[in-house]
Amino acid sequence: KEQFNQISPSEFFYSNRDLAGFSNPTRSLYTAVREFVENALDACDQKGILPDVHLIIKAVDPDKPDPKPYILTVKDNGPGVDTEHIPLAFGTVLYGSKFGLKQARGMFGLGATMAILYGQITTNKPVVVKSSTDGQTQDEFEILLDIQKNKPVILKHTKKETSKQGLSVSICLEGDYSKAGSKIRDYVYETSLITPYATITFDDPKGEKFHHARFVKDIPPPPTIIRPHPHGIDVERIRRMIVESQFEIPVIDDIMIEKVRKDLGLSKKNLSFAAIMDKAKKKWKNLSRQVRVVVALMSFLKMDFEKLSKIRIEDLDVSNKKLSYWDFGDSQSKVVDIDPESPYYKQLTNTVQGEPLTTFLTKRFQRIGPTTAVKFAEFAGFKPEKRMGTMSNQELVQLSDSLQKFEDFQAPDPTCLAPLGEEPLEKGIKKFFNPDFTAVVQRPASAYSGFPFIVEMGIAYGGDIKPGGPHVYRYANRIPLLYDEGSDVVLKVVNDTDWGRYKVKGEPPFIIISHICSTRIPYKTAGKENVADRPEIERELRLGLQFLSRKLAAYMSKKGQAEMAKKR
Amino acid sequence: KEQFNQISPSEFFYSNRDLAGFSNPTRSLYTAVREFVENALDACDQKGILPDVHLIIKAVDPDKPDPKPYILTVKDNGPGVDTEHIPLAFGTVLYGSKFGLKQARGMFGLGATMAILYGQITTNKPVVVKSSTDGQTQDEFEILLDIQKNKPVILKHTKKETSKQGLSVSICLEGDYSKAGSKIRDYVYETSLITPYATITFDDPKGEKFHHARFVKDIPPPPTIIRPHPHGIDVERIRRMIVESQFEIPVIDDIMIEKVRKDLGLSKKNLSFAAIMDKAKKKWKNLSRQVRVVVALMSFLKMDFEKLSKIRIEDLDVSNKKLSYWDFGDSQSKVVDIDPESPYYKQLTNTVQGEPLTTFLTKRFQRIGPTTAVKFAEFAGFKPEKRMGTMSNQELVQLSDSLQKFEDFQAPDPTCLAPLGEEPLEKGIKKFFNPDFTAVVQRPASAYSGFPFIVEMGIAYGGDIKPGGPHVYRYANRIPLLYDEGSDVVLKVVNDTDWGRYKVKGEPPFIIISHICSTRIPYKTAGKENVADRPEIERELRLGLQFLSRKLAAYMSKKGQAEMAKKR
Ligand SMILES: Nc1ncnc2c1ncn2[C@@H]1O[C@H](COP(=O)(O)OP(=O)(O)OP(=O)(O)O)[C@@H](O)[C@H]1O
Ligand SMILES: Nc1ncnc2c1ncn2[C@@H]1O[C@H](COP(=O)(O)OP(=O)(O)OP(=O)(O)O)[C@@H](O)[C@H]1O
Ligand SMILES: [Mg+2]
Ligand SMILES: [Mg+2]
Repeated sequence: KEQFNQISPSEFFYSNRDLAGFSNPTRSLYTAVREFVENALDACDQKGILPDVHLIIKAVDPDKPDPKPYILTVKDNGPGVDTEHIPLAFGTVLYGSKFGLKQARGMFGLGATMAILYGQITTNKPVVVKSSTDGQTQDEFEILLDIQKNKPVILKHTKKETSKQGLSVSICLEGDYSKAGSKIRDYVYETSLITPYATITFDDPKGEKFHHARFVKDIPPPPTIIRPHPHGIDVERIRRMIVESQFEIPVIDDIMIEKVRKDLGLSKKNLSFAAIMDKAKKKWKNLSRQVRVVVALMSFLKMDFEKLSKIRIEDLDVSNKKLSYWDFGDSQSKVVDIDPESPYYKQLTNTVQGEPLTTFLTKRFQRIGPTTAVKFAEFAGFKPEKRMGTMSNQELVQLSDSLQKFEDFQAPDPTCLAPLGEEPLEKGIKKFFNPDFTAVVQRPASAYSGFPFIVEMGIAYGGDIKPGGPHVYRYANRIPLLYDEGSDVVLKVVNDTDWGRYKVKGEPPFIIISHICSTRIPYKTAGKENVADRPEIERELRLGLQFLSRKLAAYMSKKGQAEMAKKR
Repeated sequence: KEQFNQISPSEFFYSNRDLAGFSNPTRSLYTAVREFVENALDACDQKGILPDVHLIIKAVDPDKPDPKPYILTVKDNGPGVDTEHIPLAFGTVLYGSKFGLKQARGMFGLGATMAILYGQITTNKPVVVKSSTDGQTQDEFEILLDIQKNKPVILKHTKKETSKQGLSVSICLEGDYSKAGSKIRDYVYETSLITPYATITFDDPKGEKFHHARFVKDIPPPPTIIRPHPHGIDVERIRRMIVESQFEIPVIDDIMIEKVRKDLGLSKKNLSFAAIMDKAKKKWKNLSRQVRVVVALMSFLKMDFEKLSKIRIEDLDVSNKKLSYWDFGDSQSKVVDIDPESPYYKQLTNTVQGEPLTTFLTKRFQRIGPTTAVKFAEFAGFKPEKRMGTMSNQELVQLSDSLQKFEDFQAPDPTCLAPLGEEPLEKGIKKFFNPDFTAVVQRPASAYSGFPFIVEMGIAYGGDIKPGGPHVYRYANRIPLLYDEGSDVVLKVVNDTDWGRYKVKGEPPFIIISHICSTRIPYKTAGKENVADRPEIERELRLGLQFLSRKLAAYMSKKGQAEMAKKR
């Protein structure tokens, strides 16, 4: 007999930690650094705080050979995390604050907890999290993970005074700094290049300090969540949007009646039905939707508050224009007709049948105006006033397909994106590579599957750059990607380029930098190592690289001429 | 204020379905085929049934252009799934029967549910599962997924008579057969090559039938779960093994007392304490562990059954040799001393303190004999009789590290693996490629991180093979891998080979086939597209390829001489 089991997501990622970048002590030390540093930068970005991030790696016993236990600590001056969220944020997999559609480094709710998990299973030590959200009180937690249940186990929790806001997380994990060290140092300076407004300090196990002070003072605006774009839609997403947009008939209990009386200013008075309706008409503009629905129901029931408290609404059948209720006084069900001519009819049907299609489109999606909404309705084969609550399953699919196929929607809104910008990118390249030649370009915003993205690229030659190029530096949402370049879309584009055509022969000293920022980066793995070759992204990279390669060719040409001139 | 959310694993894979191979209609149609066919083959393998797998893909509306809805059905003659497990197996992510350590195609508990999820979000249609475990009654389920809750929603469940055992699963999903078709046809014949004892039929949307009859009658033995190997260990795994091996002090309630009386043959008699101990001594060999512990406790309490029913055991403090209990009669806690000279002392301490280290090793791991266990204890710095329940956290880490570092353990046991075999591999290559030259090799068993694996490879030249080689065919646990070869360890090894040295010039007509089978394939993604370059696996592939390349070189040399002779 087959033995079936349900495993928790932490159990899944524990058994398959390669999928999240924790395959061995070298890679794991690197990934743990990445996950904590990126959390610190995300937190500061979200609150508009110029980030100060301090990374410390110390060997527990420096004389032992690698791999061995290290203590990894990352401190930031960010907003910290509230007391009640700390154990879950760090002790639970698939728990986080970055699931919404916005440009952020984090997206899975997985990273910090995986690093802590890896530490725990290699050294049995709990994570220590210290957080202050107000610069006065600091929470200090010692947390172990219950991997089978995906729950934190709080070993210790103390509060004490502090003078600094921010968060510090510290784990003990088995790592191999002798192998991971150069990649970690690269990660640190590459992060500084793409995040010039952040100050990053790294104290390494050998006692060396790497200090990258911020060289730019303007911080990008905090990322904002945007509404979805129709091209990224599927039936599940539409269903959920309809459920959100639909309004339940409120339960008319004493609390509800009290609320209606209060909003109508009738808490103390016991007016007749007619007087109540009159008062409601006067106050209509300021009534909440819930109260309006109750008033509408009262209008059909022709009841005052006294009578209303003695019944319970059973069903609202819009198509047959019947409202049924249970009368507690007579202990039986009763039915009233709903007059479609009544001014309150619309209020009730809106509630049950949902919004009209055009309202659904303009309100729930980004950048759909009323004209486009009507045009789309025609294209999709629906009446513009079709109620969302009356869509059959077949019609939902028809709507979903049409939303993806309609060509006249505006492109996804890129104003929620925070690219680095051509000037800071050039500044960073010059700072770190001191090249003889630099060119940068920011491509116009584009989109894949409804997600807006912007590609920025840079090319540089000579100076301190080592031969053996092109050396490719890849970034996604300001995260340096240092592994698995072989299956990344950027390398595909670089390797497809015939560099000889651009007068670049042999393996000369030049670098290519690419940065893709989007509300959703299509990573190939949960370890965020490389980006999938979505056609739209590949296209922007190609166009960007062509543009830069021509500039490089022009430079190489001049350089070649200058050298020829010298020889003569 | 940051808004925190917990998402379910189905929600995670819904939002990140690229990670599981469902990135677009072309890829998704392929991956869905893969997941269902592999489930069918796993199920038959597990029960020693020669598999008959029938794959059907039909366009819902053949005249529409791709991408469009298809109905994908996979039927097998396997053992089916029991009624109570069907909704969870197909409607829940991270639910399955293949989490144990054995060679199987499935390992994540994800595949079938993801295919069903993709179908549902593109066409809003439920999955139809028909299953018969006895060839007499068939369950038919229509299931929708609650993606947010990771639960199945059963729309319909009927039972009817049937004459065939097996399972059929059918989904409606948006696919692109015009683009995925050739990969699906390749997948089918490549599966036949590596699973020669399976008959696979494919009815494609154009009405074509591809029939691959089995060409071998022997089915490999069903995969068996093996014990872990010390080299794959971590602290979490050791903790769990200790918890499993530890025995709780049984609760001594009336039910327990009744059981002890029954096992001692004293249900009817009310003997004195001394007489009970006497009887226990006589029956000792046949008493269960639970009963022995109760007898041991009674020996220290010096109580008969009557008195025993009036107390409750509170604590057993072995280090201080004290047993404390609550006396209901006097309403107070009492303590008795435990005499370490007593023959029952050992019984109690075993229970609380767990097994000795040497027993833990020989019983819980594969292939550790008593001598090796003692040698290891010395290496790790423990007394061989050290009780597992008395390990401190520091000692657990010391044990875990030592288990990974000790060099004198036997290699992991490969007898649980089911490689294809050199002869069937050669037969399959000849059947499908009709080459002029073929060579195959099965490398000796090896291991990575405590997981045993076997590499088998084949090389073939000429015949029906198209030029432009080497064409590389990769397999892992009998699954053909058709995507992302660029980041697969096999391509790394093939591309590192200087084919000119083996007299293979240009892009000649030759193929290389590799098959890795293991209790755990180190896939890089949850979509099972490519295999990570673990050093041990890479080494075996290199040695295998060297061996085959030399044989190819010898053939090319002969071939070259023969052609020269012809010219003269
Ligand atoms: N330094 C920090 N300051 C403030 N909040 C933090 C910090 N580190 C983590 N968090 C919070 O903890 C949550 C969980 O972090 P975690 O890294 O596990 O997931 P994530 O960042 O949301 O996604 P990803 O797995 O892609 O990194 C975050 O969403 C964030 O809200
Ligand atoms: N055709 C089938 N016959 C018998 N059992 C099946 C069949 N298909 C699926 N199952 C059962 O359903 C479970 C879930 O299948 P699913 O494909 O989701 O996960 P898996 O095969 O265990 O792992 P993976 O995600 O790696 O494929 C399987 O473990 C198996 O027990
Ligand atoms: Mg994170
Ligand atoms: Mg499966």
